[in-house]
Amino acid sequence: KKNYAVLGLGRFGESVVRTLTEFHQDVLAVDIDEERVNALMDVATQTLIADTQEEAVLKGLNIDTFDFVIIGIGNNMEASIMTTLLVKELGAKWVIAKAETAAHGRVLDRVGADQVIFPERDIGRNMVRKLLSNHILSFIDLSPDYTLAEIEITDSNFANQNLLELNLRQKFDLNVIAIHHGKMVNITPKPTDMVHLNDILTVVGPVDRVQELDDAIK
Amino acid sequence: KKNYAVLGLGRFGESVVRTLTEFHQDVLAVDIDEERVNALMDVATQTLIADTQEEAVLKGLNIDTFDFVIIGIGNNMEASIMTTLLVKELGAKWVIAKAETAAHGRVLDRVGADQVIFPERDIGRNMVRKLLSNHILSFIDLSPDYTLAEIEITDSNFANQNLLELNLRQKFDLNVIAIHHGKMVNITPKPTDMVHLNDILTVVGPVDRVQELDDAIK
Ligand SMILES: Nc1ncnc2c1ncn2[C@@H]1O[C@H](COP(=O)(O)OP(=O)(O)OP(=O)(O)O)[C@@H](O)[C@H]1O
Ligand SMILES: Nc1ncnc2c1ncn2[C@@H]1O[C@H](COP(=O)(O)OP(=O)(O)OP(=O)(O)O)[C@@H](O)[C@H]1O
Repeated sequence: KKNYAVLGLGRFGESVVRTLTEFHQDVLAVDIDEERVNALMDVATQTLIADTQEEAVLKGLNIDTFDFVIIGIGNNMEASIMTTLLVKELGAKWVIAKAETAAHGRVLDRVGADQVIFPERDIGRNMVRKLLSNHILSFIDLSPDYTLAEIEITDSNFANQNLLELNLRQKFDLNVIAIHHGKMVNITPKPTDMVHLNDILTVVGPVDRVQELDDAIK
Repeated sequence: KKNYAVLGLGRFGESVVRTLTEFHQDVLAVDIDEERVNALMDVATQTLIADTQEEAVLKGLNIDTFDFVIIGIGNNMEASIMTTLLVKELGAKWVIAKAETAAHGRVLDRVGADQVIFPERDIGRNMVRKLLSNHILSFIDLSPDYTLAEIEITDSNFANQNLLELNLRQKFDLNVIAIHHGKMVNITPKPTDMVHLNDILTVVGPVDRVQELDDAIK
């Protein structure tokens, strides 16, 4: 199990803390503002009111022991940059920082952020992908090119056959890792397992091939 | 093919226009700021410099003919709210609006937005799900008996053969969903793909069978 530290509890940081907790992960939530910390006291595993620009604070947190450090300090660009620099210098393994502007993002890159998030830009893209898909119920991008997606089989051309006959691997370069049939989930589907109308397939593969399958389904 | 109108070309609106274009969709891009419109002149199908709070402008655009209207007016909450109201009153089919704050979002709901986007909050959630995607199946209704595990192949009895020869499905009821070879990850492994010594396999299957494989590897 990995552990997470979230520094800066604005809308982004708070959302990260709440989602991590929802998925039963251990998370430390830190902010300079007492109210924001208190709001998450019963949500996060651990909380702290502190200025993350202070090296002593970060050392005291053993910031290098966290698998992921997420920096959600927004408006105060200087605090965001300084915190990122110090956190990386102190040995944090993987730092994700939220950027206010493209230039801010480039600075965060320079001071060592492993990943920079641009909320408006990234959500715009995600939203469009959801809009354009017809049968994709949800997706998680595993990398820039590969995605895991849940696709509903609403087309009888794709139903009432087994995985070998459906042959998504050959036709779409997709790996079916689960078949959802009503409430049941078959997580190690065999080639002989049947796909019924309205089943949901969890597939893994290239983003464009997933889209292709989505388009092929009426 | 559907058509899209994007009103307000900040970072969110611009990202929506660029992504729609990338996926070969028809998009009209509108903003009150000439520079922002010009920046997307060669990207969007059609552009217009206009104040979207003016009913005459929206009527002239035949806003009711678009399948989706996306309102990316941010900072100017009044313009965002007014534009949303007018666009819905004029018969727009589906309106997605970006909100600055939770309260702003509630107002947008009231004036008819079909969908409200909260970039920081939504991206925080998406980002966590991506981080956790190595525990992919926590997002699928995982039966308590199944698990996902990463197993390093340190035993030459399990190496230098392909997945078909390794036959983990028959021997351990396990589905190999990825092969990690050094820095490379093969996320759609074929039966003919090789497993080399010290590769890491991502497998899915019954908890006890995963343990069995783990024990079998010296
Ligand atoms: N030096 C600091 N140490 C710890 N927390 C800080 C520091 N400076 C700012 N913060 C916190 O970072 C949080 C996020 O910053 P702020 O709300 O200004 O940015 P934001 O970009 O509006 O955030 P969001 O967009 O995520 O809502 C705030 O709760 C603020 O108290
Ligand atoms: N009445 C209006 N008609 C058309 N466009 C408008 C109007 N008012 C504001 N805009 C445009 O909306 C765009 C987005 O607004 P702004 O940049 O203020 O918000 P933002 O929240 O910072 O955007 P983002 O977060 O997406 O970058 C700007 O390009 C602005 O010119």
